[in-house]
Formats: sequence, C-alpha cells, structure tokens
Amino acid sequence: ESRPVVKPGKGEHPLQFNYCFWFSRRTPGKQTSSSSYDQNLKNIGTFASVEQFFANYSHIARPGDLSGHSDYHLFKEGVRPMWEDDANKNGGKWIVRLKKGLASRCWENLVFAMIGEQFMVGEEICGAVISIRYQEDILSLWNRTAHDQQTTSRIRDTLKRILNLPPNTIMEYKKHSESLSDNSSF
Amino acid sequence: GTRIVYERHFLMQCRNSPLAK
Repeated sequence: ESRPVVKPGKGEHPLQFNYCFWFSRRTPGKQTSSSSYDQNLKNIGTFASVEQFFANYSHIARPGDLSGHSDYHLFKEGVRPMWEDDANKNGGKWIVRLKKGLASRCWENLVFAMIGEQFMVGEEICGAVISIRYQEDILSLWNRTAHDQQTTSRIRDTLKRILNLPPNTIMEYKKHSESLSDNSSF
Repeated sequence: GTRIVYERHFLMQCRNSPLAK
C-alpha cells in the first residue's frame, strides 16, 4: 500500500481510530455476488480527526436525500465493509429497520457515537452501514465477535440509547456467517 | 490505555470550527 497515512492536522482533535467512508449503489439488473459488491464499493474519504470527519461528512449527501438502492458505510481504516474481511468473518451486526424519513438523523447519531467511542466495547466495533431502500431504510452496526453475548448486548443497549427510537423498534442480531450461508443481503 | 471519547455536543461544536471546512 502506497497511500499516505492519514494523520490529524495541527490543532485538530484526534480520534481513537482512523475511519473510511464508503459508498455503494446497486446497478439495476446486475447479479449480486461478492465480487460485484466489492467492485461497487467506492472509498470516499479517510479521516483521523474530528475536523477531518466533518470536512468529509459535510460534503456528502445526507442518506435520506439519496435515491434508489444506495449504501453508506463507515468502517475503521483497514477493514473493508465485507463479511469476508478478517475483522468481520467471525462477527455479526445489529440491524435496525427504520421508517422512511428517519435515516439521516439516525445515521448521524450512530456515526457520532462511533467516532466518539461511546460504545465502550474495546476494539469490537468494525463499522456501520445505512442502507437506503424503497420501503424502509436499514441501519446496521457491525462488530468483530458474534458469539460474545456480553459485548453484543452492550452494543444493543448503547445503540438504543443513542438512536432514541420508539421502544417498540425491532432490533435483530445476525451473524455474518448466517448471512453468508443464506445469501441474504439488503 | 486511555480512550479518546467525544460526546455528541462536543462534536456539534467542532462542526462549526473553521478547521472542519
């Protein structure tokens, strides 16, 4: 890798981890496979500080303003937003289905909590995805170790608190190994 | 070690900083 290492600038507030924003959009009519998914992923920026985060975040469209079948991914630098990545292969994700109109606010709450280290689960968080779909939008938060129930419960509780969603909102945990075997994808 | 934690309200303040543009 010859890419320059991203570092906080002078006077900026460093983050615990560097992160990358990714964007993907499903091409209508194309077969979904792991390789086409990978090809559709576009890295749209890496940041190491709060200020660099806003320089990226403020210049990309809010998820609620996107149309069609689009996803934003925010992952720690070095982790590709794919099940097969070493950081993800034993992991899973919390899935929250959102009524239309909530995506931008919920995504912002989640992203702020993630870069601000609000989850308090060590190195467990891998990244987050907001998936814009026709009927509803889907927020997911990925962690490294799907079988660690103490960690996944803690993530769920923090997620509930920071999203501030109605108490009847359904949250579902899914291991990536299950997603691989049933070939489900949003 | 120590973790770098930022609360939401602090991030909102940084959003308006000239460095963040």
